Amino acid sequence: TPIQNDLTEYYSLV
Amino acid sequence: MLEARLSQTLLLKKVVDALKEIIAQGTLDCSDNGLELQSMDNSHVSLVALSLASDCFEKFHCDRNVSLGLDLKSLGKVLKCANSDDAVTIKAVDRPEKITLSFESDGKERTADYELKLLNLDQDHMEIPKKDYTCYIQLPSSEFARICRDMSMFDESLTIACSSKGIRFSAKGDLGTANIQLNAGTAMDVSIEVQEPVTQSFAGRYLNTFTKATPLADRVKLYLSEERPLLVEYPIEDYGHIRYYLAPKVNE
Repeated sequence: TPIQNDLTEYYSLV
Repeated sequence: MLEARLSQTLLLKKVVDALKEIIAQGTLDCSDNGLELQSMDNSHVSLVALSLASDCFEKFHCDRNVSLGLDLKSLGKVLKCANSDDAVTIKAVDRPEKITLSFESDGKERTADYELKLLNLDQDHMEIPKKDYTCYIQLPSSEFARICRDMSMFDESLTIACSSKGIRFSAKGDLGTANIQLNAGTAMDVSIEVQEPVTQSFAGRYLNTFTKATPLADRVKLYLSEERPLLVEYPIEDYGHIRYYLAPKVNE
């Protein structure tokens, strides 16, 4: 089953 | 200080309805240009970004940038006290501890003021790179809401496959399978632009939450690229938008 990725994998905090 | 007046509370009600199920609290950044809010949900799977330009307002005055930490459930409660066609004025002083919402009925026969305590929230602002997406779809927002609702009966996971042939939504669960194919056309007014085909899976419950913004816009825009979060955008007339970003599910 696919796992849910985290948005912070794609975008960085500023 | 901030003073912003909308001729109808309805817009604010719709905006708060579109936000409050995905985030409990958020910081509204007010500047001369208008209002902005960006916040991730608690699980860091999705992000919502609101932008409302100052010309959306009948009157807008913000001489110094001010950040308002809002509890959206509380704001929703205050807005329930107003009729949709009441005018609303939002006021906050510099370094505010509270905001004032004043509602006026047509003809000012009835006026009501509410003060709402503000929260001191940690602000995590995400940098979202401005890259082009390889698939861009526009469809009626009610149709998108219907697809998300129907698909979620079948599985928690919804797969979106976009190619030059059209866009296909599918779900597979204990009940069976569901497939909905939309092709570009004028009857339903679906437009599909594809540079490279994309297939990605997403959590249906988040998509369903995004559709709380349906009353804000007749049309919704979907942006997809392989290995990137989905962007679901609801324009707010010509004044701004609510954008939702959703991290895809990935196969291990």
